Amino acid sequence: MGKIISVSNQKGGVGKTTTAINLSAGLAEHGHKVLLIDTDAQGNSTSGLGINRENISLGLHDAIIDEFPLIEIIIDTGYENFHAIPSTRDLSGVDAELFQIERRERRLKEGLHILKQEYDYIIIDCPPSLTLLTVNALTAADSVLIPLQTEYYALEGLGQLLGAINLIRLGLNPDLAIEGIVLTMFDKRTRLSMQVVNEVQCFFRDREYVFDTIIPRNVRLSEAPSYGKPALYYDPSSIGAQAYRALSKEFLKKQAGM
Amino acid sequence: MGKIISVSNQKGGVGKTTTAINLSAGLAEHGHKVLLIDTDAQGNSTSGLGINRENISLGLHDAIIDEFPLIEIIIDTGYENFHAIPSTRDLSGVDAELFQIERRERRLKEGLHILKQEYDYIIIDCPPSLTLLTVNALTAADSVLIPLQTEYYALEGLGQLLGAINLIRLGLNPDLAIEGIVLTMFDKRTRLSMQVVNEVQCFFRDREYVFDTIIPRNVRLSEAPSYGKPALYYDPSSIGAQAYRALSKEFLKKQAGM
Ligand SMILES: Nc1ncnc2c1ncn2[C@@H]1O[C@H](COP(=O)(O)OP(=O)(O)OP(=O)(O)O)[C@@H](O)[C@H]1O
Ligand SMILES: Nc1ncnc2c1ncn2[C@@H]1O[C@H](COP(=O)(O)OP(=O)(O)OP(=O)(O)O)[C@@H](O)[C@H]1O
Ligand SMILES: [Mg+2]
Ligand SMILES: [Mg+2]
Repeated sequence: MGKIISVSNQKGGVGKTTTAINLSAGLAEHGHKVLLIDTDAQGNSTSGLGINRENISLGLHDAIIDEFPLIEIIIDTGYENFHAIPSTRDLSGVDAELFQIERRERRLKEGLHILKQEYDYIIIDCPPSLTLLTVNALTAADSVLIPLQTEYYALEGLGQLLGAINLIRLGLNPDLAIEGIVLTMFDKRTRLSMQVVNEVQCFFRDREYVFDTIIPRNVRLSEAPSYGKPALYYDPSSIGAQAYRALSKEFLKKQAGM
Repeated sequence: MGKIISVSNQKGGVGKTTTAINLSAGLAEHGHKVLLIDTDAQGNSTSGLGINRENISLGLHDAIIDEFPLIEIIIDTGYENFHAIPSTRDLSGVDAELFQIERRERRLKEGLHILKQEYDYIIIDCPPSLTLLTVNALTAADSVLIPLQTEYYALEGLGQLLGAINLIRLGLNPDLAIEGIVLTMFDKRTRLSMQVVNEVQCFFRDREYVFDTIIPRNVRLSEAPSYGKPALYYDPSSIGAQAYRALSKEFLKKQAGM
């Protein structure tokens, strides 16, 4: 039975998409069947995998609004064990449409029910902002992976995200767990980065899991999407790719220890 | 008569808040009366100015949903000529409420009508994602300032933003102009940064204004919010503060040339 993990943080630009793509690639490399779902209208996970949105006729919008079976819109990324559900441009109007329909927070959860049998991990890349689509992802998820940029605003926003997760637990998804916090874009030359790392590791010590693997700032990670490839394949020897491989290993160890 | 400028880009983490705060501070330094409005539930513009959200009873939510006069919720930042309208936590549920009410896209525009006489510039910091609150900001604005991080995903997302602006022009705000594109977080050591700068300057050469001032990546800009101050006051001699001062000058020259 597959596990659904939502990669979420309402703060923008913290590394959600970069983490979703490279963790998914890392898990697939270890032989696990992975499905990456792009719920962001920006479609960064989709283009970061080299999928051209203009060639796609059916996407997540059709599944969520018109209840088109999700299994029909799955795309093979070309990497072994790694499939994706792309986002299409019509996703940007989905919140307005979702507000008008029944079970609006549960559409994704219901759609994913069958797919849980087909994949070991279903990773959901979320948009910034706590929109109805993000609520759908948090309702469908077994756990939430929180990328946290080592910056002041990102740290400040963490409380709001944890509050939103607790709200989801109250009604829509009582069993929603926190998979852990992944520190991203760490720059060892700045005091600020170190301060954020220390604060997070101290504050969450006995509360939530903070991954030991810290993702450093590495230009190879931001170059990879322009080639439509996960960094793991674009530049496997880069420190960014190595960090995401280490994260995948640590993630799998954590699952095994469950 | 004051000019309303919305600082907007649905891509997350591109420097909207940092630009909104430091441009506002720069204009105020030149003697212009400035009002900065924080429409993001994250409240980064609010905390970046040292305003403690917990001490605020009335905020933008009350003005937009309950039509409370905006003039009553204005706060003095303590910097000369520089006022602010803070965001409060209840803003995160505002989209769901806005969907149910009349004139939902125009609430901010209507509220700002009186204030345009009081300020030279009203700067609106927008959240990531094209939510109903962002639509309100784009409907109220005379022009849109687009911070563009010198990264691949940010460049890719520009088309979507320009598309959204055109949609707003079709119905809600036919006179919405583009103030210009400000390149941010430029890192001269990376080829990617240079590529994005070249592409933007070439593509927009005869179409839209691209500010000559490019904001470099500078840790002082990301430290400043933890002290609750604009970088212009936190570390006036830093290259980040100097860049935003140069941007303010260029911006004012552009207004004068109108
Ligand atoms: N560790 C890193 N080092 C350098 N650049 C990075 C790193 N992680 C991500 N980036 C780059 O930083 C930018 C933001 O990352 P990304 O788009 O993954 O964040 P996000 O949280 O998904 O953003 P959004 O909120 O818009 O969805 C991107 O241009 C990405 O390529
Ligand atoms: N030129 C810069 N150099 C270094 N750091 C910067 C620069 N501009 C912004 N930052 C930092 O990068 C992060 C993102 O910037 P900021 O929060 O202003 O972007 P935003 O577009 O407002 O994000 P969001 O989409 O979440 O609203 C912040 O931590 C900020 O302090
Ligand atoms: Mg993303
Ligand atoms: Mg912001």
